[in-house]
Amino acid sequence: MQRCIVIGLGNFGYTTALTLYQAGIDVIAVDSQKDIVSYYKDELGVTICCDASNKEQLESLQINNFDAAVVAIGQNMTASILITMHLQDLKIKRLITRAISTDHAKILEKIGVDEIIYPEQDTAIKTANKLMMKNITDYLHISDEYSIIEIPAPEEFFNKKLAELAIPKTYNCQVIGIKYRSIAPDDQKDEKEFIIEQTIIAPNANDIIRKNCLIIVLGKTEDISRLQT
Amino acid sequence: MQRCIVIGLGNFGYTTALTLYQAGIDVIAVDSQKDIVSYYKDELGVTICCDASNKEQLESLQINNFDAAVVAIGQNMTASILITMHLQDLKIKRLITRAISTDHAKILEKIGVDEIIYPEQDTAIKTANKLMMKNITDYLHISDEYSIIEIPAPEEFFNKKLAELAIPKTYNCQVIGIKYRSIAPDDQKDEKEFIIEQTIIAPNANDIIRKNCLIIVLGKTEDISRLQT
Ligand SMILES: Nc1ncnc2c1ncn2[C@@H]1O[C@H](COP(=O)(O)OP(=O)(O)OP(=O)(O)O)[C@@H](O)[C@H]1O
Ligand SMILES: Nc1ncnc2c1ncn2[C@@H]1O[C@H](COP(=O)(O)OP(=O)(O)OP(=O)(O)O)[C@@H](O)[C@H]1O
Repeated sequence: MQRCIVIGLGNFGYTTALTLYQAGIDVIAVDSQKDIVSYYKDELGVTICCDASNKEQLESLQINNFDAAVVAIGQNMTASILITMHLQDLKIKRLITRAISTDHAKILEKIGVDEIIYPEQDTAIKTANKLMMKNITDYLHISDEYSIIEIPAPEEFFNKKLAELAIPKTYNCQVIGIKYRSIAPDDQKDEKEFIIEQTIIAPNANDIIRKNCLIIVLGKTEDISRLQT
Repeated sequence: MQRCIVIGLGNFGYTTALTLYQAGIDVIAVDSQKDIVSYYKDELGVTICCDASNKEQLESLQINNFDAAVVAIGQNMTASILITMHLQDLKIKRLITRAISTDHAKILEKIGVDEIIYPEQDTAIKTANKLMMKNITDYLHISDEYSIIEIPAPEEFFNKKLAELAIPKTYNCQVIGIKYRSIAPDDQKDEKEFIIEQTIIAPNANDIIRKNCLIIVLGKTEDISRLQT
């Protein structure tokens, strides 16, 4: 993807535009508020002040030259829906619209938006799942059944090669990463503190799990819990 | 984790509390607005109306009985910071605070919050990365260097076993999933449409990649792009 238009420069829109711009994508960042547009103009490449819900103004930006559009407007549901429909009428190649409520998401689904992002809800589910897993230091939701979690390696794995442990066969999980840690040299601390010395992602069969390692495991949630001490 | 207090029932807080509650966790959902508390009282288990920035009111909830607290307040940065500090003084075991801006996140970091969630920024970075990967249908950010993406299997992989392809050796990536698809039987559509027939996560060495498959690949971003046609 080479050219992307981001409409609405609140937190979500601004960070999306900035990330794309810093990665070398041609970004057009649009907002209807003058002071917001001038505030970001040196940071985001091309910034344009216009009311994107006005179809002529949007059309003058030559929408069919863009590879993708992100409608990042939060509070104003009407504007978000109108702009989304204008972009569809102008035959935008790829469209991502941000939802600010489940009703908003339902409407966007009904009008045919394939990619809906709902920041507050998506991160809330991720946060709740992260809280519920014991011992894990990080958590990724792959699908309803599968997750990736990072856990302290069980004692029985210490000093064994991955090939010896045959984890896919025994636990129905896949180890996709190993983090080797040592204990931080601080005798005044009463809590163990670790330093991460090395992280191996996509490990080989001959890699060895050691004491204090964290292992990053992919598998069904119920299978992973069998690995947790 | 068994008992969790969620303070602030906006979109983020409400979805966090609901996800925990539906998973069987004892949730105390707190908000200072009466109508919000009564709106959610049948859905969230225990709901309490109180001003959490008032330390005595917070203390009366017996904070040391909780395993974790989530401060989900968005707009009111002062309340978010005050409540966070009260919870730290009351020795909460685990604390997650939501940030609404980079300055807010900086302050939370300085006052010692280990787990900061910034929904708008986190999903924006994920959205931008998803947009930038060509052909991919989904994307997870594992770390700054590594990602997981889902891409159409390259033609040269069709009808070969994973073991034959030796992808870790050749491409420095790991295939962690295969989605088998067939073409939807709809001759009136001019665009190909696929049905997902089967998804294998954590595949075996003998699993075969076929035409129209999507493969879920873990690896360094630059290595993954070598796999994309
Ligand atoms: N019709 C429109 N055309 C262009 N920009 C618009 C239009 N309507 C709203 N905006 C802009 O969208 C931006 C984001 O909207 P919103 O008020 O929802 O921000 P926010 O809720 O702070 O977003 P975030 O949650 O991402 O921080 C605002 O800066 C606003 O000026
Ligand atoms: N001191 C406080 N004690 C308890 N609840 C509070 C306090 N201050 C604010 N809240 C509540 O926090 C909730 C969420 O705050 P906020 O106004 O940021 O919602 P929001 O921006 O809509 O959140 P979201 O982005 O998650 O949708 C509100 O319902 C508000 O009543």
